[in-house]
Amino acid sequence: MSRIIAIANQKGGVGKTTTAVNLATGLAIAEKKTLLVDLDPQANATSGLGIRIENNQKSIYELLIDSISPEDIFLPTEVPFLDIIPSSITLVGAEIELVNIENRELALRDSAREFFRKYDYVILDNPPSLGLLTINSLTTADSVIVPIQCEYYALEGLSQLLNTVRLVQQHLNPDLKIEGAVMTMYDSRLNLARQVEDNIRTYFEGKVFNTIINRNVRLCEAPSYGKPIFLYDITSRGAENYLALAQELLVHDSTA
Amino acid sequence: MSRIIAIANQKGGVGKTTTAVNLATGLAIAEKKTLLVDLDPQANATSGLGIRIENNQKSIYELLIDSISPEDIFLPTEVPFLDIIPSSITLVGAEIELVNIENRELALRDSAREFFRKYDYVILDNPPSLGLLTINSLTTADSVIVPIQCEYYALEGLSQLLNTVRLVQQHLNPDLKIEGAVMTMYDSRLNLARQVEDNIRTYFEGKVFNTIINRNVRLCEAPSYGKPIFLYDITSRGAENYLALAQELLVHDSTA
Ligand SMILES: Nc1ncnc2c1ncn2[C@@H]1O[C@H](COP(=O)(O)OP(=O)(O)OP(=O)(O)O)[C@@H](O)[C@H]1O
Ligand SMILES: Nc1ncnc2c1ncn2[C@@H]1O[C@H](COP(=O)(O)OP(=O)(O)OP(=O)(O)O)[C@@H](O)[C@H]1O
Ligand SMILES: [Mg+2]
Ligand SMILES: [Mg+2]
Repeated sequence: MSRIIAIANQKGGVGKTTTAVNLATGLAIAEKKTLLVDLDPQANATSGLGIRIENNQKSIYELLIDSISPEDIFLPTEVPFLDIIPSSITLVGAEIELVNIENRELALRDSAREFFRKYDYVILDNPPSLGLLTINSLTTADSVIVPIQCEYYALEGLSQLLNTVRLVQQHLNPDLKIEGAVMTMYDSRLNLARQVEDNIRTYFEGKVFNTIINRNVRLCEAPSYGKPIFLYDITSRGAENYLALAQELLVHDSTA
Repeated sequence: MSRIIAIANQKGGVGKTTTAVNLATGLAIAEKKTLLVDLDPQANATSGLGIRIENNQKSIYELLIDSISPEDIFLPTEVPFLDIIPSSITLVGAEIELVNIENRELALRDSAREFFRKYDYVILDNPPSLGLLTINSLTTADSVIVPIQCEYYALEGLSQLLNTVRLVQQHLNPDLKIEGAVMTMYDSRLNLARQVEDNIRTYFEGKVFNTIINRNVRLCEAPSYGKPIFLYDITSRGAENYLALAQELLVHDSTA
């Protein structure tokens, strides 16, 4: 059973990378063979796992633009059962370069889907946009997880995002499902968070993970050490939340 | 004296829109004729000022793609001395459409620069990417303000951003200057914030605004009422910080 899950939301800074890195690590801890794919030119998921790419090393850019096999690009990480396909600064130009390539929305799927099927879970981290990189990700994925910060601006973009998911389902990937929304950086002391939470539950019609990720400073400290939360501070609230999220996903899959 | 200032940072959720809306309002309060231009398909700056665009209304999309005059697009806002060129959902496709247009980096400058010169200040809000919308903005601007959250991932993208600014200076806009970095969502209780602060001051070699924007829940509540912070809660820390930022910019300009 191989599951490809895209982490997507065009709103910036809502916790896509933090969710991708720590959910992927949580699944690896449960001894699921997991691959994290970094589709963001900022390469935050890559550095969040302590990986630095030198200029001559291949990254997701060569997979998308030169159709290099993922076999020649993936790297192991410090975490057993977790591999990564890294990103690099070269990806900045990819969205413009992809525009004039034939079947530009299928570049990832055509180059990598077979390789992805060797893993139990593949987690795709995306940039904050609905451009060709995120479209490639949605075209390849079995389902999408939407991290949402409980703030007003984060709500505004949901209709654009769900609209894009529908378009991908109609034209490129009819099997794409919505796995659910995950509330991130939650601060229960704020009235705003509770008001937005009600909106999110209505919007996603019950497809909201029970696990809520609380605001926790250890989650924003961990990337500066190049470590997922479990290796940085296993006792933190952030580690507890992301372990619960991984477990919720696994339970959901085992009963599906 | 007309100044066009881009608010840019490809890292998501660092406070670009919050800075654009509240700095523009702060300048309008000082009775400077100010224009806010929303170049983000999410249209957060537009809704942050309480403006909703109907399907038949023109927005920044028609200015960039159809070269419609800004005279036919701009709208007044609730704030005296503040106009806006709104964004809308149609802008999602603009980056792809611009790729195959001649002089695609100059679409904004060619259509709007003359109109911009009628204002004392023009503030350009940008999406979280270094694509053609942000490039158009940097090509048109006199200077750029970089909002930075004091967290690790926010530091990682700075070299890409400054590299893009250098490329724009070399090929498209030799007069573009760096106005400075603004530290946003600052929480002085966190060690991380103080460590990152030192990094930012070294990176920008002293071009860091003295005004620091603290984390303040009133700033994230205000957009849900469609109001800048000064109309939502003039007594808040957020209003105090953004008024100080506007004053620092004005003092800097009067002595320049
Ligand atoms: N639950 C949390 N508590 C505290 N800080 C968090 C939490 N989740 C994420 N952060 C921090 O908030 C910032 C934004 O998170 P992150 O970079 O994961 O978002 P993103 O959606 O991937 O951003 P982008 O849109 O730029 O890709 C980061 O500095 C991260 O360390
Ligand atoms: N100083 C602050 N204190 C508390 N919340 C803030 C502050 N500044 C911004 N916010 C909130 O943080 C979130 C991100 O801010 P904002 O949307 O302005 O960032 P952005 O850089 O424009 O994001 P994007 O990359 O998606 O365009 C918003 O929900 C906003 O209301
Ligand atoms: Mg990210
Ligand atoms: Mg914004």
